[in-house]
This record gives sequence, C-alpha cells and structure tokens, in this order.
Amino acid sequence: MARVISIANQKGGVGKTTTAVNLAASLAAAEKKVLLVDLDPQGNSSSGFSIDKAALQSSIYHAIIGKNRLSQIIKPTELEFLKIAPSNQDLIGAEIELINVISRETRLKSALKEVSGLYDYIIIDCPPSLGLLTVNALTAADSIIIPLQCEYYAMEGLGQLMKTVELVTENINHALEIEGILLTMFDPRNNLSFQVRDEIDRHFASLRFKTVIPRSVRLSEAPSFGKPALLYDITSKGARSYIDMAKELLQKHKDK
Amino acid sequence: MARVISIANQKGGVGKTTTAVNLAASLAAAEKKVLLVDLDPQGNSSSGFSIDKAALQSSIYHAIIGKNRLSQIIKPTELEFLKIAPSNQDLIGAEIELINVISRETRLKSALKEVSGLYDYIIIDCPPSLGLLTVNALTAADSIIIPLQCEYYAMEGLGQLMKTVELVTENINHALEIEGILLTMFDPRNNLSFQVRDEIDRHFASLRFKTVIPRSVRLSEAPSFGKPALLYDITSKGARSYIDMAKELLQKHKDK
Ligand SMILES: Nc1ncnc2c1ncn2[C@@H]1O[C@H](COP(=O)(O)OP(=O)(O)OP(=O)(O)O)[C@@H](O)[C@H]1O
Ligand SMILES: Nc1ncnc2c1ncn2[C@@H]1O[C@H](COP(=O)(O)OP(=O)(O)OP(=O)(O)O)[C@@H](O)[C@H]1O
Ligand SMILES: [Mg+2]
Ligand SMILES: [Mg+2]
Repeated sequence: MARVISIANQKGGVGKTTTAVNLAASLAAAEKKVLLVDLDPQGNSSSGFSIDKAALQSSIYHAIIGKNRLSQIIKPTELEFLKIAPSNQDLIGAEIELINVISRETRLKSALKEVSGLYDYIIIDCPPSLGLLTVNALTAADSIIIPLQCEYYAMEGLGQLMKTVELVTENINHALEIEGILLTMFDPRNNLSFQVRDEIDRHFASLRFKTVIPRSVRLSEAPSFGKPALLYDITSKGARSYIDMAKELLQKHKDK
Repeated sequence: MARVISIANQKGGVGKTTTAVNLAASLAAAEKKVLLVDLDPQGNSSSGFSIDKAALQSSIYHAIIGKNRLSQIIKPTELEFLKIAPSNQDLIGAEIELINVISRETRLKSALKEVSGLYDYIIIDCPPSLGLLTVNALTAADSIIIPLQCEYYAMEGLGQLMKTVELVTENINHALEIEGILLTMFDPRNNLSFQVRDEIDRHFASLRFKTVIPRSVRLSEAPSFGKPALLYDITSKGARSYIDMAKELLQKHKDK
C-alpha cells in the first residue's frame, strides 16, 4: 500500500507546488513508484509537468465527484516511475458542489483506494485554503508535509494549520501524522530566514526536516519549461536540495 | 461616497496583503480617509497593523453574517486617516455558512453602505481563492487591483482571474472595472521578471500600473513590527514604491 503524503499550508505562495513537484520527481528518480495528485484548481502541479490542462477530457474533479475512476484520469510524465492525476479549472466548483454531499470529506480517500497498491508514494498538492479540498487531502493522507516560507506572515498561519491538523486527527483521520515542517526559500542574506528557523527550532525542533530548501532562481524557472528542477538543471542547488529531502524521507521510512 | 477597491488574485503569495496594507497607508499619509477591510481568514492585514486578533470581540465575520454593524467592528490604526475592519479565524467558517443564505454575494456590499460616506477609499484584502469571500469583495467593489508576482505560476492564473472578473461584471456587478495590474517582487537580476513584464505589456499594456514594486527585504520585515513600510522604514525602496503607486492612483482619479 502506498504512503499518502499531503503537502498543505493555507498560507499562499509558500512552496507547496514546488515541493510536491520536486519531491515527487526526486522519489521517482530513486525508482519509487509515485503518483502526484494535483488538488488545486490552479493546476500548477499539472503544468509543472507540461500537462495541457485545457485539453484534458477528465481530471481529478471527475474522480472526486464520482464520474470517473481515478485510474481513468491518471497520465504519464517524462519520468518513468511518476504518474500524475491532473487538475484544471473544473475543480473550482467542487467545494460548493461537495457541500451537501454525503461523506464529502472522504471522496478522495475512496477514490485513491483503487490505485493505492500500484504505488510506493502518493503525493497530494493542496490549494492555499483550509476548505473541503484540503480537508479531503488530510483525510486521505497518512501524513502531512508543511512547507514553511521563511517569512513573518507564513509563521503566523502555522498555529492555525496545526489546530486544523489536530481537528482532523481527532474527528476524521486518527492515523494522520506530521511528516515534517520544511523550510523553503531560505535566504542566508536575510535575517528573517534565521529568525524563522530559530523560532521553529524552539517550538517544533523534532518536526523540522534537516534539509532546508534555499531560494533558487532555477526552481522558479523550471515550471516555465514544464519540468521539475532535476530535469531542467540537475546541478542547481534547488534541484539538489529536493533530492536531499527525498533521501531524508526515504531514510526515515526505511527503518520502519 | 468612497471608491471601493478590491486587491485580489487567487494565486497565493503574490503580494495582496502587502499591497493592501501599504497602499492604504500611503493614501492615508496623503490625508485621504481610508478604510482597510481584511477579508482573509488568515488576518495578515490585521496583524500588519498590530491588531491583536485573538482579543477581538467581533470582526468582519460578524458584519458579514449580520450580527454586528460594520461601524461596531472598525478599529483605529497608528495612522490618523486610516481605520481597519479586522479579521481573524472566525472568518474561516463564513464561506460554508453563507452557501445557503439569500443574497450571499452581496453581504459585504450591504455592510459597507453604512460607512461608505465617511471615507474616500475602501481597500479590501482578499484571500487566495475565488470562493464566496472574494466574490463578495468583487461584488462590493468599484474596481480591482491585481497584484502580479513576477513568476511563471503567477502568470498562469491571470487568465482565470480575468474570466472570473468578467463573470462578476456580466452577472452581479456591472460597474466593476480593472483598476490595474501591479507587478510585485520585481527583481532586475532575474530574467523572469522582465519576461513577465513584457508578457503583460503584450496583452494588457493599458492596464499595467507604471509603478513596479521591487523585491525589498524591508517590505517583508515590516509586518513583524506590525507596521506598514512607511512607518517602519520610509527610506526603503519598498515603502517609496507604494507611495509612488498611491500617487499614480490619486492622479488617475483626480482628473475624474
Ligand atoms: N526555493 C525557491 N526558490 C525560489 N523560488 C521559489 C522557491 N520555491 C518556490 N518558488 C517560487 O515561488 C512561487 C511560489 O511557490 P509555489 O507556487 O510553489 O507555492 P504554493 O504554496 O504552491 O502557492 P499557492 O499557495 O498559490 O498554491 C512560485 O513562483 C515558485 O516558482
Ligand atoms: N515586494 C516585496 N519584496 C519582498 N517581499 C515581499 C514583497 N511583497 C510581499 N513580500 C513578502 O512575500 C510574502 C507574500 O506576500 P503577501 O503575504 O503580501 O502575499 P498575499 O498574496 O497576500 O498572500 P496570500 O495569498 O497568502 O494572501 C510575504 O511574506 C511578504 O512579506
Ligand atoms: Mg500551489
Ligand atoms: Mg494575503
């Protein structure tokens, strides 16, 4: 059975998609069988792998509302061991449509059952909110990775996110763990980066990934070529840092 | 009657809050009477002005659901001409609560009527989504300012946002205009910044603010002191660029 990991944080622009795309690619490069689920109506993870979103006949939206089976919407990527369940603007209506549906929080969890045996890891990219899509992702997940931008506003939202994780753990998904807090866009020339790191180490030291993702232009350029960083520029510090992060994750679960 | 301007973009982390806080402060410094409405459950605009969100008896949430009048929840700030309608986590439930309510799109518009005569400008900071809160902001607004981070993923979402603005203009608020597209976090050392600027000039040249907001550490430090940039470091290029932007906005409306 696959380990399901949701990449979530309601604060916008903290590196959820960049982490989902590059972690999934790095795990696939290590020959783990990976499914990347794009659960954001913006569809950034999908375009990060050159998916033509306008041309999609069906997407994760159709699997969530039960019109298609998940296996029918999954697409290949340039990486042999990586597949993607793409999204597009159809997903915008999902939150409102799901409101009055029975078991609205477990739609994704049920959809994933069909394919879970085919993968080692399922990575879910979440939108910047704590609405029904993110709750679906947290309900389906074994664990959550929290990308944390090294900025003041990003720190502010962490408390709220931890509370939401607790609520989900108590009420819907008792098995949900925190896989880790990942510092992103770390810039050693900027004092704020060290302040955020120290603050996290004061309160959540055991949860922080040792790997820190630096601010790296290559990471923000790669999506315009529809590739993860390791296919765009494997020598860049951005690509290397996500490979290190994948190694750290694999090491942690090897012992289990 | 106040001019109501919504700062909106469903892409996360593009500078909506930073623009709302610093534009509102710059207009107030020019002795315009300004109300800043924080419509994001994250409450970043509120903490940008040292509001103790946990201590609030009532917030914009209570004005939207009709429990309080807007005038009852408005707070002063350090700037004489600037008031704020703060938000906190109470707002998280609003989107779900409003779903089955009559006139769910016009709750904010009605709430603002009570105070509109007291202000020259009302600035609304939106959350990173196209849900009911942002629709409320676009329905209440005379115009929208679209902060656009100079990055690939931010460009991707622009088409969807323009479509949503069109839908709101056709169906709910015929008077809604696009005040402008504001380039944010522009970094002259990064090619991507010039590519985004050129792409915008190819398709939306007439809509782009001449003022470009540079990437500036001072802008990201100011919120940790609970102040807008012009009170934290008036000499910084970040603070100066928002003063220029406010001048550009005032110039545009002076002629009307
Ligand atoms: N380490 C990094 N160095 C430089 N740029 C980065 C880095 N990580 C992400 N970025 C860029 O910052 C922007 C925000 O990142 P990203 O889109 O991954 O965040 P997100 O949390 O998924 O945003 P949203 O909340 O909109 O889903 C993107 O343009 C991305 O290319
Ligand atoms: N011009 C700038 N230079 C440097 N940092 C900036 C600039 N503008 C914004 N920032 C920082 O970038 C981060 C994202 O900005 P901000 O929070 O204003 O975006 P947002 O669109 O309001 O995010 P959200 O989608 O979560 O509401 C913040 O930490 C902010 O301090
Ligand atoms: Mg994203
Ligand atoms: Mg914001």
